[in-house]
Order: sequence, then structure tokens, then C-alpha cells
Amino acid sequence: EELFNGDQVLRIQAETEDHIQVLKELEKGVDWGLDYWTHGFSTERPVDIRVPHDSLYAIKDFLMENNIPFTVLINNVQELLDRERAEMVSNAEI
Amino acid sequence: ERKTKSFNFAAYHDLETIYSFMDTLVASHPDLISKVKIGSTYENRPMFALKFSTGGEKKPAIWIDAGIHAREWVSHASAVWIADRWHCRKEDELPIALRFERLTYIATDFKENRAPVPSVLSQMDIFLMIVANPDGYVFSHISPREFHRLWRKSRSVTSNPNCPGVDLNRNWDAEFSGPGASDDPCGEDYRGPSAQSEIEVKNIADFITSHGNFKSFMTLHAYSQLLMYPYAYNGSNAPDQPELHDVATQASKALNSWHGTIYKVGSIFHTIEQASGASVDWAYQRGIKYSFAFELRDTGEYGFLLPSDQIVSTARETWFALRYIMQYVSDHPY
Repeated sequence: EELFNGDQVLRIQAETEDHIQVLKELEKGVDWGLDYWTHGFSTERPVDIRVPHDSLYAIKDFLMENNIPFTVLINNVQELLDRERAEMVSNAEI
Repeated sequence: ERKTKSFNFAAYHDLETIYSFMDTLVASHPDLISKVKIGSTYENRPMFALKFSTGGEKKPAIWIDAGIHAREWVSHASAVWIADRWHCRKEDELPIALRFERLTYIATDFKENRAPVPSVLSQMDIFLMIVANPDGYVFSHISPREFHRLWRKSRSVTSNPNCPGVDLNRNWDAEFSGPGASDDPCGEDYRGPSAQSEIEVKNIADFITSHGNFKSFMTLHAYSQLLMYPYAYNGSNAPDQPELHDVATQASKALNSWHGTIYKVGSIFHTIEQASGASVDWAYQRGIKYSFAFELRDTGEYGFLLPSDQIVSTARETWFALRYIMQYVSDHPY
């Protein structure tokens, strides 16, 4: 069973072309196990990335060093999945 | 469920239940709905499309698929609800709640959206594939040993044994292997080794090609509320861009009319990103002019899983947009 304990989903909003270039480098660079929920970068819409717990500090540092704004969209993916599982069990019972 | 009337549309279901629902739907409406097997998946699951037809040979047709990305569950769930809409041919056959909604809806006097589906079906056949990626969908469900709800791709073996699966929406024979797709098997948008290397894509492409008379191709995805048209592979305008943009804009207004959900409209390239090997480009390049991709209502806050109490409202607003496009296609033969 694959677990997502401590994984977060970051919503990253590029504001400049420089930000976009930096994010493209991030995409091509070190394998941090990032799961891009939306692909491509633009200044018009944010991109959501699931970041494994082990990479969280590195990615957040990377974004902050480059002054790229982000918010935490999902604080703990596993907690979300556990809630889903409970809901599905409940639905099955119904 | 033995009757579609008792089917719980406000819940997510596994593949077996959806396939069972399809059988029930077909059995209940044999004169209108049939099930077409278009092939089998990598793991040998059958791939079915529902055919809605009032008869006739090789009538012009509309293709709609959902769930090519396995984890986008509200697209499958919406397609289930939508499948159940077509057989409602008379007002008095509609569930009471829907009758009330329709009356309310008509009162808004939004003429474009009032066209009844039967008039489309008198001109065209409609093919609806509720689960375009059955292996991925099954994998994304709980089983005794697995829980891969965030799975997106197919399930075929790749050159990296640790990273199975291909992004089926980068695997079509449309500028395959260009920018906007990954050549890394571990990438979420891995394009695969060659165009149509994935049997799921090949089956759909072969079916549409051999049919030869599709006039519209629509694919339902679920993330971030977009209604898009070609091209995805680069930023140039498709020859029919003005018309496609207008149709998509009107469809998005129809969608918006029910719950106020706001969709962004544009080409895939300009709306999301560059993406080579995408299905709508494949369809458009083969002469299927009215080619659209939907990203259904999902803010991301639930990780590709809208709370199940939003399934029906999402499906219904999507249906309004689909119905507008279907009517438009029917009224503009080419």
C-alpha cells in the first residue's frame, strides 16, 4: 500500500517570466518525486504539485529562495485519503 | 442496483458497478441504447462505449469519453449521470425532481439551452465511453492490498520497471513526442514509447477511424474548470478557432447558468499548457471539427476527489454544456 503520510500539495503561483524559468528548471532537475497535478507554468493560473514529505523542506526552501509565492493546498494527503476511505465505506454500507 | 432508478448517482463507484449500471441501462432501453465493445485493455478488461441511437446506418456521430486520467473520478461519475439523461425522452418519464428543475430551468428563458436531446438523436448517434482507462481506474480504487487513489496513467509495462504506465492523453498520434510530454517513464505525463503504443488509445482511435463519420469529439477530464479546443501541441490558431471559441463560450455560459461555475475557455495550449499527443488534436487533425476537452469542477482542495455530494451538480452543469454543443453540432452539419 502506497502511503502519502505528510505529503503536501502546494499551489504555486508564478508571477513573472523568471519564476516560470525557475519552475521549469525545477521540473527538469533533481528527482524529488513531484507529482504535478496541473502541468505547465504560466502567470495566469497556479500549478498544483504533490510534494512527498521527504522533499518538502527542499522544495519550500527552493521556492522561497526564488521568491515564488505558494500556498499549502492540502496539508496532509494521507489524512485526506483516510477520510475518503471512510466515506466510501460508509457509502458502501448505505 | 437492479434498476437505474435506485442507482446512487451521488457516490463514486468501482468499475464493476459502473459496468453493471451500463448493462441495466441497456436492458431498460434496448430500442435506444446499446453497448459496443471496442476492445480490451492492457490487463484484458473490456472497453465499452454506450451507443445512443434511434436507428439508421453510420449516422453522423458524437464521441464523448471520460476518465482517460484515472484519478479524475468526478469525470467518470458525471458520465454515469449523463448516460442516464438520454433515455428521458418525455417529460413524464423524468424523475419528479428533474421535472421540477426543468420547469425552473425553462423559466430562465435561456433559449439556446432548451433544445431537447431527442432532436439531436434524430440526426445523430452518440457514443459515450464512461471509463476510457479501465485498468487505471481499477488501480485507483481500494482493494485488499492496494490503495492508489492518485493514479493517473495506464498500467502497461515501461522501460523502467519501477514506473509502469503511460499518460494516455500524451499517447495519441498528434505531434507525438513533441514538447509538452515527458519521455521519462517516471513522469506523470510520460508519453509512451510510440504513438498509440497504449492499447486503450489504439482501440479508441481505431474505432473512431473505422466508423468514419464522427462530427464531434469531446473528452471529460476533471480539474480546474476549463473548456478547451485545439491546438494543444502549439500556440497557433486552429483554422476553425473563431467558431470553436464561440461554441465553447456559449457552452460555458450554459454550464454557468445552473450553479454559477465559471469556466475558462480557450485552446489547450493557451489555457493550460503545451501538450503533444493529445486526443483532441488527434481528432481535429482527422477532420472532426467540433473537438473539445472539458476540465470539470474541481478546485483541487480535495485532491481530485470532489465530495460526492457535488457529483450530481457537477454532472448536471456539464450536461448543459454538452447539450449545447451537441445541439450546435447537429444544427451545423459539414
